[in-house]
Amino acid sequence: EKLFHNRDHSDVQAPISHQAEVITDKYTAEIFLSRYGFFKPSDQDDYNTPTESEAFISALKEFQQISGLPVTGVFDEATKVAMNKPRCGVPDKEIDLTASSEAVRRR
Amino acid sequence: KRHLATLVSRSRSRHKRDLSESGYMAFSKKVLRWRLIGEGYSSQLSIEEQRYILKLAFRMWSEVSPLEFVEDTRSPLEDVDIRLGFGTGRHLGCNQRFDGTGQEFAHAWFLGDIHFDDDEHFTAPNAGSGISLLKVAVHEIGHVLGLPHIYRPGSIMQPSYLPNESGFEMGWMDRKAIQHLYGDCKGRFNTVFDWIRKEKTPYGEVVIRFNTYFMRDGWYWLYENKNNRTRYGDPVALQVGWRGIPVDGVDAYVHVWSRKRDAMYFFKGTQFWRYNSENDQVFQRDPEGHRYPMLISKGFPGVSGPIDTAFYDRRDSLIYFFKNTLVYAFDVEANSLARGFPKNIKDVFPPVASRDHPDGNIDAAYFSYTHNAVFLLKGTRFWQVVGSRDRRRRPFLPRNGLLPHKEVDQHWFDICDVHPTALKL
Repeated sequence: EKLFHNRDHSDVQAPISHQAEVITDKYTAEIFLSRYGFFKPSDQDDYNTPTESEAFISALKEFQQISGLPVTGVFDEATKVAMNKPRCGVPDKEIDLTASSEAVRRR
Repeated sequence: KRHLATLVSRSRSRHKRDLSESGYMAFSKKVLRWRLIGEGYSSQLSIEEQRYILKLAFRMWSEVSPLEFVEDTRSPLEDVDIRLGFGTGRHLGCNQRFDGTGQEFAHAWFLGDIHFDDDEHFTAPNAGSGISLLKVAVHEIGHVLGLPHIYRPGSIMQPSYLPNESGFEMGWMDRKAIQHLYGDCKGRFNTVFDWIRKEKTPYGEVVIRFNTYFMRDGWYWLYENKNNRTRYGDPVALQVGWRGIPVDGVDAYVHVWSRKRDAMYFFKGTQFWRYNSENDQVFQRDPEGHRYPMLISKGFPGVSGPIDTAFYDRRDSLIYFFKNTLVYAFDVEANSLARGFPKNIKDVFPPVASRDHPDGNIDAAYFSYTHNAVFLLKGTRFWQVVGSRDRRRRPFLPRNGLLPHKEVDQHWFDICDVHPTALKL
């Protein structure tokens, strides 16, 4: 700890009970993108369903675009920093329930 | 893929809403009750601090929208429109766990529940480090009112937290977003005036400055003409800024300003006060020792209160008193009514467009130095008086004619009431 603290302890950091999982890789990024509505669940039987990586790239681009980042489609450092920023828990994109529930039920 | 699917299915169980681009009107009533729930107090700030910050957050939305908010600590919880609480991990019966320090700091449900992650280091305004509870609260309240995320710099509704800029206030975009859902702020005023004051420059010159004030009942706003909005933090209670005038409001303000005179008056009912701009309060007595307030009929022979409103016209050195459908022009030098007065308002201020006229019972008569024009306000409308510049361009216009009416809130923006309980923070 610091040798001396502010008189009102305003510089004393309360012991952190637990830390949010830091987004560090593609998997945790997928979780983030899904949670905030960037993934577009699609119908499995539709032939032009994007492959998993295409869906991830498309979701990533959308996040980068609304966050004012360079739209690279690559999980780069700037995107990682943006994803780890403190933020509101309300999704950015509305999740289309009909498609998602259809997809989930079929699975 | 299975894990993502469960995530998607779990999010399905939230109560979803139609988050169209501009949001939706979550409440149909104007006065909304809120409460910081007892089982949801934060462990980081005192309860009073939490309630003060939340009250301020609600006030900030009220200052830019027709909505008013009142803290309700007694009614049954189901009667409370917006319920707020702090929690960590699994909290307050919510189906979306908090994730600990970092990332998600709060969320809002469209039925009026707001949860703050107490693992975050929430701080009071201007406390420097940490996450400003005020900003987060304003953001989440915006969601509960029906606003979606707005991805524009400067908007409080951006999803990511905005680190401490000095003096966080409601920007133009957020104002228009909430007004798009709940409408503009409308209402009649008791009086509107430009307050003139003299200032000395560093070089000793005396310069004239003015501020525009709108008064309604027991509170007032300073209006910043160059910014097209009221002063941040307004309205304020009358007695805060105008000591000695009636706390429940006035009928008129008049500034008699000529080469020989510089006197400011407030009128209410049958009485009037002279105001001392040097020490910013009413005069107790006049030079002859008579106590204020005085009867209007004594100070302005021929005129008797209560009046609707009044203004001083520097062009002809007359005070125009409005009362029902009559106008009393008072000659300050002669200390008597001008010849031929009182007259019908339509004779003094004829309509330029037929039948487009307030017909009397004016709320406020306002000479604006910004616009160099006189405005007659009634209800939510105003009529601009034809000036000399107008008549030079269009000579056919009648003298002191009233141009077609316009809406007050389309000319002076975001003049919004707050709940009386929120007037004093």
